[in-house]
Amino acid sequence: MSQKTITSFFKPA
Amino acid sequence: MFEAKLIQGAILKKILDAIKDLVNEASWDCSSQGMSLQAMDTSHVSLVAVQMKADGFDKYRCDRSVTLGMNLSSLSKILKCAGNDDTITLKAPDDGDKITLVFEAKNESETSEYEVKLMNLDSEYLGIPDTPYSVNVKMPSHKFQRICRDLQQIGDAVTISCAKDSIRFAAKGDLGSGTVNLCQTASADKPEDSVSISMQEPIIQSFALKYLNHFAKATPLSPQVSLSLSPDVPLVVEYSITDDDGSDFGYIRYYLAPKIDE
Repeated sequence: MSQKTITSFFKPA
Repeated sequence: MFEAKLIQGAILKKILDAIKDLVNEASWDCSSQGMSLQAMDTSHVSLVAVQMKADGFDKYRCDRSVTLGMNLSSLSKILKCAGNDDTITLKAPDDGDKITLVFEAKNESETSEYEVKLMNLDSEYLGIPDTPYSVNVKMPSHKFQRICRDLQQIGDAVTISCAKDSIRFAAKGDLGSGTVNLCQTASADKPEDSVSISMQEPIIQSFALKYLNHFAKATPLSPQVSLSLSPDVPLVVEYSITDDDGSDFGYIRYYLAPKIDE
C-alpha cells in the first residue's frame, strides 16, 4: 500500500 | 496588542501535548474571533487544525490580527512550567519578536513570567473542502486511543470499515492479525461512553496507525472523538474542546491521507 499526501487532497487556499 | 487569559490554563497545556510531536513549527493566527492554527506534519501526510474561540477565554483582546509563528516544542517546554491549576495569560505587542506567558497559581501570590521567541514562518494555508462524509462515528476517545495503540502492536496500518451499525478496525502483520468491532450503543445515561454511527454508504479505508496514535494524544481534551470518512478522501478525527462548565471552546481536527492499494 502506498501513502498519499494531504496536499494531493487539499490545495493552498 | 494581543492578550488572552485562560483561567483553566490546563486546556492550553493539553492542546500543546496534542500537537507538539506532530508539528515542529507553526503559526497561531490571532484575530478578534480567537486563536487558530493549521499545520502539516513534516512528511505532509497529516494536517492539524486548532481553533480556540475568543469568547472561551476569560479575557481576550486582539486590536489587530497577528500571526505568532513559533517552535511548538519550545512553547510546550515553557507550558510544562505552568501548574495544572494555573491561570495562563499570553501577551504579544503588535510588532514584537516574542510572546510573553504569565502563569498565576490559584490562591497564591506566586506569578511566573516566561518569554518565547517568535519566528517568521512560510506557512502554507490549505483550503479544506466542506463536504458531507459517508460515515460519521462518535465514540469514547479513550476507546479510540486504546484501539490504535493495541493494533499498532500488530501492524503499521489499520483498515477501518463501516457497515450497518458497526465499525471495524483491523490490522495484520507478521505475527498475525487483530480486529476490534464496535456496535452502536444506546447509553443515554452516560453520553460520553456511547458509540453512535451515522452511515450514508458502506466504506473501507486504510490509514497509518503511527499518525492515529499521534492524534490520540488529544484524548485528555475530550471524552468523545468523532471520525468522519468518505471514499478516497482524508479521514477527519475531531476532538471538541470544552471547559469545566461544558461550554464549547473550540476544537482540534486532524486530517489523515489514506493509504491506497498500489
